[in-house]
Amino acid sequence: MFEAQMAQAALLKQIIESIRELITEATFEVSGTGMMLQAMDSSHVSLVALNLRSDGFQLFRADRPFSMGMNLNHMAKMLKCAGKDDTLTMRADEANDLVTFLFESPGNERLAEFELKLMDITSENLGIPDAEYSATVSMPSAEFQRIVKDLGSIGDTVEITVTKDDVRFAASGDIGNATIKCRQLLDTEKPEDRTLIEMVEPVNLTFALRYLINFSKATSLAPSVTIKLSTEMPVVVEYKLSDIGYVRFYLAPKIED
Amino acid sequence: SAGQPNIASFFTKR
Repeated sequence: MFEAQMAQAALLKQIIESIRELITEATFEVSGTGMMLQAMDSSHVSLVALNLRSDGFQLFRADRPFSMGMNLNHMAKMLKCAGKDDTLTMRADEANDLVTFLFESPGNERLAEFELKLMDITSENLGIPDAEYSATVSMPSAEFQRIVKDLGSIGDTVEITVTKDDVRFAASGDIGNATIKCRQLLDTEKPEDRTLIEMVEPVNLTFALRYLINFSKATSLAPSVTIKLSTEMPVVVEYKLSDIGYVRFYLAPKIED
Repeated sequence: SAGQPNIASFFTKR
């Protein structure tokens, strides 16, 4: 038996909206520690890792580890039916191939029950080591989204260069070139407005912009985004979900043949 | 031109 209650159904809706274009089907792994999902996009260039800790839920019960394969577009269809301030309760048991989403209005006057068919998904589960990165940049998530969208209108790839003074995003295309340089900015009123650059050694990597633009769909989930880079390693783009977990996107760099 | 490697090649299979 699995049962979990979230104060805001809108949070899960937003999470699924931010990843469903990248991965259409995925398996949620449920255990005593929480709900996890890890899936590659269909071209196996990027990977999404979602972690929702059990202590971030209002109620969380998982008698034993349990896998729930879901079509994320179908899940999104159901989550869209939740009211803005509805709570969400998820229920599933191994006896039937369904997960139930219960949407309850704040005054408890409306209770909606949606049952989603679960599916068997065969997927590779990858072990991602906790690596030390050469450079870690934290910046407002809206700023990162603006940069990748702006550069996406110039070129297909972005070259990211981190030095101790700044982080540069550069793109080139048929119409010309663009470089956006962000300096470290620590003296801000709100911590989420900071741009923080932690550099062990300088890095310079190139990535496909369309994936980074896709990752930035998660902007509404967190005011700040953390970008971790190491030479010839996948970039990690992390959105922290306050009090419950994170969504991390991994993207392999372009490597010279 | 630059190649695009498979993301799985960077991680270990479980």
